Amino acid sequence: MKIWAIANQKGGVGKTTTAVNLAGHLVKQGLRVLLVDMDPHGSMSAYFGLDPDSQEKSVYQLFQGNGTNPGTAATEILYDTGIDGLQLLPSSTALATLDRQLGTQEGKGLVMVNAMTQLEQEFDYALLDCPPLLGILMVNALAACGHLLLPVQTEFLAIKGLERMMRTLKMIRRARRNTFEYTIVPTMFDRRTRAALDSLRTLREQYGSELWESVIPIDTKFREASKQGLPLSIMAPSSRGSKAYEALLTSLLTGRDKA
Amino acid sequence: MKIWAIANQKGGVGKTTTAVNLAGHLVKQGLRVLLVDMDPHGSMSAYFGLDPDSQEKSVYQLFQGNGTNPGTAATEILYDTGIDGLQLLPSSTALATLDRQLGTQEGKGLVMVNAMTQLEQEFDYALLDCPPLLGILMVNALAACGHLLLPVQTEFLAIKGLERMMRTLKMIRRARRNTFEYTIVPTMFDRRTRAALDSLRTLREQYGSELWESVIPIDTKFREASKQGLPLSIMAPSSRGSKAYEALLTSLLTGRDKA
Ligand SMILES: Nc1ncnc2c1ncn2[C@@H]1O[C@H](COP(=O)(O)OP(=O)(O)OP(=O)(O)O)[C@@H](O)[C@H]1O
Ligand SMILES: Nc1ncnc2c1ncn2[C@@H]1O[C@H](COP(=O)(O)OP(=O)(O)OP(=O)(O)O)[C@@H](O)[C@H]1O
Ligand SMILES: [Mg+2]
Ligand SMILES: [Mg+2]
Repeated sequence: MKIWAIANQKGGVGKTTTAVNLAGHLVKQGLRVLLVDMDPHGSMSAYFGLDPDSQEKSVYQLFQGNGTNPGTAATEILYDTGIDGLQLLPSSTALATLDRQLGTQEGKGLVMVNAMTQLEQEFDYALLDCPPLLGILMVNALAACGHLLLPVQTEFLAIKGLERMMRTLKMIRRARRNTFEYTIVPTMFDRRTRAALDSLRTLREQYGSELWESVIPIDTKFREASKQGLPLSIMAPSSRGSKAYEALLTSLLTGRDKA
Repeated sequence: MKIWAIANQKGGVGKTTTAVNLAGHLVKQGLRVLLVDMDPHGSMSAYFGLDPDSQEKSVYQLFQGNGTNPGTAATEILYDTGIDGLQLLPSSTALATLDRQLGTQEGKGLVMVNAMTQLEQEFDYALLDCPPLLGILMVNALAACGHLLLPVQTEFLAIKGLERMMRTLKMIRRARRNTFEYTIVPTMFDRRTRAALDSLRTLREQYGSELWESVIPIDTKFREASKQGLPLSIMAPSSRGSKAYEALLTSLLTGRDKA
């Protein structure tokens, strides 16, 4: 099983949209895919019709084990999305209390590594959707992943935010023995505005081959898809947005960004 | 001094943009305004040219006091934005560690209340920009504010997220003796898409007078303004975005949503 994390401390850049739509294209190729919602706000779980406020079986249970009691097994919290080949480990709003609860307790950085090991025979890909904060959940996702995807909006402040994120990543990668590769993905690209074109050029200059060679364009169909609870690859496969994520997936599976 | 908090657990809905642009219009009326960046990712501080990774004087210092040692005084961390009448209490990435550090320590819920009391003679308005997470920082902002602004994107999942946010707010308002009023502000409204029109109608049906009667439209000038480090009221006062925030401010100061 390959494990991809999707993270950025900046809010609203398209993390959940990226995870759901890449998963949508992976299952179209007949692959078995696990989506993991690690955001206490639970937009991905809401996307599939769940309510994170009342979700009894969630990623939160995975963190409740301790030395003697192993905690809930990941297989017990799997939720079937109804889409062939696509399962979900849902979020719960209780995840927002983890940082306070776990405080400086050791050893909570490997909960997701253990959970993914339990499921590695069941799936071909696992996509971990992170909350917009550097806390215990993102640290767990970065410890478990083999490849990191960084959605970034093509605008000035987002590029400044990415610089900060990269500094944090260097620290985390150094602390891990086996490290992960990463791909920066420009999202919500509006080719009509000068600011977007300038920002894309700046990103290309600064990050070179770490940046995916294309972009995800603005497409209002993403919002409609979230209402239907379907990835765009199923709801509108010939839309601009769907084709862009298909191209991203191809480049992650075969090309320069091989993940 | 009136204290307004701007919060929503969903990322990227326009919290920072709302805080900066309301402040921009307040100072145009000759009022003295304090912006407070409580987001560890520090987009507001970056907007004014600061780097949250290397910010020695920040909101983080306010939380370092304990029983015997009062911590840094808020007046010592004030930063002058260079815009007449507008000062900033900057963010630091160290804020991301607060939840883990403070864990279940009592009494850390009133740090912002105390800091605002120290500054209440210096300013007419204080605008607290929250991170996209229900943690110690948002709890502090909600304890200190007299009025809460909730930016919400006009789309399906954002409305579901607002329902969860409102449930959380009911809990927090019940725990506080003196409560706060709130106004829901539709942001990034794109009148060309059907999904936005439908969502706005749903919001109006669900929230009635708790929803501001107008909307903040999509305006690409917001992105340009963030590059210049200026509110739109200064950079492009006759733009759609600037006029919309001016109308919101008028309704908060005088009309139905009086804050
Ligand atoms: N390429 C795109 N074109 C248009 N809208 C988009 C695009 N990508 C995402 N969106 C919309 O932007 C909003 C934010 O996207 P999303 O929720 O995926 O971001 P996020 O980074 O996961 O946010 P959070 O920080 O809250 O987790 C959603 O309403 C989504 O439908
Ligand atoms: N009305 C608008 N029209 C167009 N772009 C907008 C509008 N409001 C905000 N934006 C842009 O959308 C992005 C997100 O806005 P902003 O950073 O203010 O959201 P936020 O809720 O503060 O995000 P976070 O959850 O990370 O704190 C920014 O690039 C901003 O310039
Ligand atoms: Mg998300
Ligand atoms: Mg913000």
